[in-house]
Order: sequence, then structure tokens, then C-alpha cells
Amino acid sequence: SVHFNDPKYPQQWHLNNRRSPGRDINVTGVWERNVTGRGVTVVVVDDGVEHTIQDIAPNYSPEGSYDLNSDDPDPMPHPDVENGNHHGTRCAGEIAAVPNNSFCAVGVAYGSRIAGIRVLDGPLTDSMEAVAFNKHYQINDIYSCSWGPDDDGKTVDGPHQLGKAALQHGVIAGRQGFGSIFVVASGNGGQHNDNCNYDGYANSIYTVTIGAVDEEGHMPFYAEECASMLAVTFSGGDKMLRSIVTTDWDLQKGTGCTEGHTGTSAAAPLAAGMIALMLQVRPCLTWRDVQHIIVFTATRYEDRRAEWVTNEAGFSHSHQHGFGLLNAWRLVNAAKIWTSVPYLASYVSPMLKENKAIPQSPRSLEVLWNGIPHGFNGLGTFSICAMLGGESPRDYQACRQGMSGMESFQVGILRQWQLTLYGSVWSPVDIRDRQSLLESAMSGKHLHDDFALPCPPGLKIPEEDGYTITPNTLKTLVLVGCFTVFWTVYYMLEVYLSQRNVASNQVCRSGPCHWPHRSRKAKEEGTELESVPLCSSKDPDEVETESRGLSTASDLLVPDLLEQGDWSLSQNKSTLDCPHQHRDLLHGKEEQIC
Amino acid sequence: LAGTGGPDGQGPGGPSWAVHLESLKGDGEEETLEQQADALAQAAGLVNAGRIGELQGHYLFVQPAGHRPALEVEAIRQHVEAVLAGHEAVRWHSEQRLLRRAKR
Repeated sequence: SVHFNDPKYPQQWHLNNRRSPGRDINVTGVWERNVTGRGVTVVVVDDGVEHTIQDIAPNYSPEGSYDLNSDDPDPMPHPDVENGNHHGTRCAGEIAAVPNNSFCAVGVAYGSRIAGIRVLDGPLTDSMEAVAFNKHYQINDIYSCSWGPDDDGKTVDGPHQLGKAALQHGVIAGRQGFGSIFVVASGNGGQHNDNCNYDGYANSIYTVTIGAVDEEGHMPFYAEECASMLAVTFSGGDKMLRSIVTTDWDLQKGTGCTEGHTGTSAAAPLAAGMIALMLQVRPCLTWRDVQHIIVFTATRYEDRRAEWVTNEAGFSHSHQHGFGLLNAWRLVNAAKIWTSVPYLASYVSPMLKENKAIPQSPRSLEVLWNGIPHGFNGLGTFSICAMLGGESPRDYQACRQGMSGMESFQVGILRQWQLTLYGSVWSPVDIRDRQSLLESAMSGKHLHDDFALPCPPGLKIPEEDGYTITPNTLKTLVLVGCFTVFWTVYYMLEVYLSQRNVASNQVCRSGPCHWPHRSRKAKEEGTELESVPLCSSKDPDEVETESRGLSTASDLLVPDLLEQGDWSLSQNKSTLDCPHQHRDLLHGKEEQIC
Repeated sequence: LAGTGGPDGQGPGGPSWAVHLESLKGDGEEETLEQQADALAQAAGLVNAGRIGELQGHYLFVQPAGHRPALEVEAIRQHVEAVLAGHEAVRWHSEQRLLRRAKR
């Protein structure tokens, strides 16, 4: 029953797939119940967001935005030679493009607020990443990051010291203490046989790692396997399959709309949008609740290459699809009735000393630690390749990489290792109870405003960075300040000097005044310009008392000046001591006095 | 790709260091840390560029503006490392390197 006039909405198969029903994120039923992400802010951490474009402007949140590359509050993307800085705008459009504006497309959470943090368009350091991950973290609920270390099949990298500290700080103090939600895209290294176990953002426990599947539900050519991927959602596939249609920038070659958004970059924002829908129905979900709901509701589906495994907790998992395909209807209905999971628990093995040589392939070194009673193997199988860990054939990474030349190749030594497991202390019964509770909610019976479980208010956590004046603002203020000071001094000086003139003229009152020399001719012609003080009218009797002490030139000059109309009034008053009043001037009319 | 990774990549404005200072107990902790950071930056011949985001006790020290020959930069780097490594209030420090990040 949902209809939008956005011209490209019919092509947005990921929202509502008419060609292959079911091959979409199943979100229209959620929209019909007015769940659109209202009250939630998603920030796209990328190369900028063109927030002036029609599809984004009404949902744009300047208070959640910042530009770390230029150090100013406006994250507008800067056109560059490769015409490449449209990435952040496209991700933002997937999340919150405005519907029914007859422009381009519709976002998953089109009722949410969208912010931008521009950080990828320039030199990036660990400290900049740390600032980005906690920027406005009491305003931004979800951080959508469609980027990561190189996917070249060789790089092993992730958040460094500060980035890791910021992720931890974000899940502890972000979003009023419920924890920021960090959504990251799994790797795009499929062609290099890469694996995102080598990507510290993807396999961090603080992030929601999202992979991609094409419209047919298969792992696309660019996607890579990853044990720590939580779930997958749709994106583009190979040439024969449709990509994601979304808002685009309109700078350089941009038209404001694109049908070519693809890669895991396109999948992560869709997940961020679905999480925004969850937070609308239940704002007090913690960062761990969100992860658990994804695991409980993601759907396994038939894909012969997926190699699904069912683990002891009863969940299906695959290195290609995580715990399965995200489904907005299931996520939101589960969120609506979700009660918080137990605190994060970790199980740490002792440091296991080995000091064993790692033989050259095809032989291998296998070490076991069976301190954890578990019913099935596969929990801790690692294949260590030289000093770089992780399980994946790394065709492009010769294990001798980084060693001195081949001839002096030394056998690697495994000194020691330790296994840490993170999770929730739940018994199988707890899990089965929760699963049946969720299945009963999938009818949508709770998805209306009258039903709401109690939701504790968040903590008031001040954002420490306050408002820092940007250099431009500072310069402007200084300039205005100087200008003001200069004019104030000038005006004071002028008033002082003119007062001094008047004072010097006042001296005449007590004795005869000598007018500066005036040519008789000018006077006869009445062409002289006289500076006379302003005159105000007073009634005669008052004047009587006043005029005795006050006599002014104006009494003498008013009639002819008035007639001539060429008199100039100025501040410097000049007064004359007149021997007597011209009675006729007073005759019957108000006298002008100064 | 944001930045050019690798050991030679330096931060946007020349070498910079992130420092984590031992947080002192007691009231007014933040400004004490701030003062401590200023003093430490000065001792190392750097400028305290302020706290790193929301991370308590983490500060970024940058080199005063101005271009310097490579040799001098290397000497400065060693001096800074010696000062930071030798200061008892410094829990952790690291020179900031450019990170390579790819849009996906």
C-alpha cells in the first residue's frame, strides 16, 4: 500500500522487489506502521555528504556533522579530479533520502536524520579516526562506515590505539550510555582472495560488520569471506545483475541520482538504515542488543556455496553470509519486544607457551587448547601463516613477506598464543525461550504505538568538545571588533572636539563676541553660509526667563536665513551676545531660541 | 584512498604525536591534565593541539608551524621520543602515521 512519486523508486528493488518477490529487505510493512526512523540520527563517516541536494536537505542534521579534513562544521564534499567524492552522498541517500519529493529515490529510514563526517578526503591518521568515531556521539546514534584497510589480499590492518579506544569509548558512553552503533562494511577483496579476518574494523567486537549479496542472494565476485561478519544485505552483483539505485551528488558529472551504487559500501548503509528503524521502536537498545537481534533474526537461505554450519547455540552461520540475510520486518518486530541481554562476558585462556617451529607448507603446525568444553570442532581452528594470523589462503601474501631475502629464510617460531572469547552468558534454554518469544512477535501484533515495553532513560553525558570557534569565525570576529573599536574612537574624538569648540564659543557669553571676519558683500547678498545651532520653539513666557541669559545669532538671522533656505545646520553652535531683543521678532509668535 | 600509508607517511601538518597521560585523581582533573599536557608539549618543543576527541587524557602534540630540513626533523623526532618516553606521566605515546583507507 506504500506509493511514492519518486521517479526511481520503482527501480529500487532492494526496497521492494516486484521482479523477484522476496529478494528485498522486506521494509514496506514496517513503513506502513509508521516506522521510518523518526527521532534517530545516522552519521555517514566518509568523503562528505552533499546535504544541499533535494533528497537529503530536509533530513540533514548539521548538529551531528563535521568536516575533519578542513576542520569546519560543514561536511560538503569537494569535487576532485577522479570525480570520486560522491561516495558519502550515495550512502546517505540509501539511508535517508526523502520520499514523495518527485526527486530520485527513497531511503530505508526516510524519517531519520542524516549527518556527515568528512574524513576520507585527505590525509588520515589514528587520532583523526578517533575524533570521527566519537564526534557528536550524543547526537549521532549510528555511525555508518563504508570503508576500511586496503582489500589487496596482503594488508593486515585495523583501528590503531586511538581508533580502538574511541570505539570502546563510543560503546560505553555514546548515545546516552546505550552505546554508539558502529556499522562497517566487510571487505571488497574477493578478487584477491582476501578475507576480512585480516581487517580489524570488521572483526572488532564493537562493530556490526555487514557483507553483501547480489539480487540472487549469492556472494558477489567482489565480496570476501569473513568469520566475523554478522549478516549480509543486498548490493550490486556482476554486470548481468542490478546495482543499488540511490541519491547521488550533482557536482561534476553527478546528476543527483545513480543506478550504479555497489560493493559492500552499498550494503552497510542499508543495514544502518534498518538499525535506525529498530531504534525508533526501542531507543534504549544497547549496542549489544542490536548485535544479538541481528543474530537472532537474520535468515538463512539456500545457497549451495554458503556452507552453513549450525553452532551449539542453534544458530546457522556461514563465512559468506554471517548469520544470514537481514530482514527489516523481523528486526523491527524483535526490537519492539526485546529485553536487554546480559552484560558482555569474556573467556580468556591462559597464555599458552609453544616455542614450536612453523614448518614450511604443505606441512603445518597444529596446536590445541581443549580447556573449553565444546561439542564441535571449528571453534578455534586457526591457520597461522608466518607471523600474520588468520584463516584464509592468502595467494597474494607470500608468507616470507617482510622477511629478508629468500635464501636466508628462517623457519618461523610460534612463541605463545592466547584465546579470548566474547559473548553472553546464556544457557541454551534462555536462547530457545528468546527465539520462541521473537517468533510469536513476527506477526506484527505488537508493532503499534499502544504497545511499548518500559525503556530506561539514557544518561546525560556532556560532549566535552563544546563549541570550538573555527579559525574563519575567529578572524571575522577580530575584524568586526577592530572596525568597531576604530569607529568608536573616531566618533568619541569628533564629539570631544566639537564640544571643545562649543565650549570655546561659550566664553563669549560674558563679554562681547567678535565674529570671525565676514565680507560685507557676502552678507548683503545673503550668500554666506551661517552655522547656527538648532532652534527649538518655546512658549513666550518661558522664553522671557530664558532669553534674558541667552541670546543667539539665530534671533538676528532667522528671518532672512529662513527666507533664503540656504542655511546649513551643524553641531558647532555660535552664539552672540545681543544688546537687546527685537521685540517685533517676538511679536505674537513663538520665539525661536537655541 | 585516504592518505598514503607506510612509515614515511606523516600527518597532515608534519610529524605529530598522540600522548596518553596518566589521569590524576581529584577534582579539576581535566584542566590539570590540560596543564600537564601543555607543559609536556613545551618540554618536547611541540605545541599541544588539544584533546583527541572525547578520549580523556589523550592529547595531540604537533610541531610548531614552519618548514624544516629532513635532518632537523629527524633530530626533533629523536628528542621528542626521548622526552615522551622518559616522562613518568606518559602512559602511552605514538607518532601519528598516515593510514591507508579504501572506500568499499
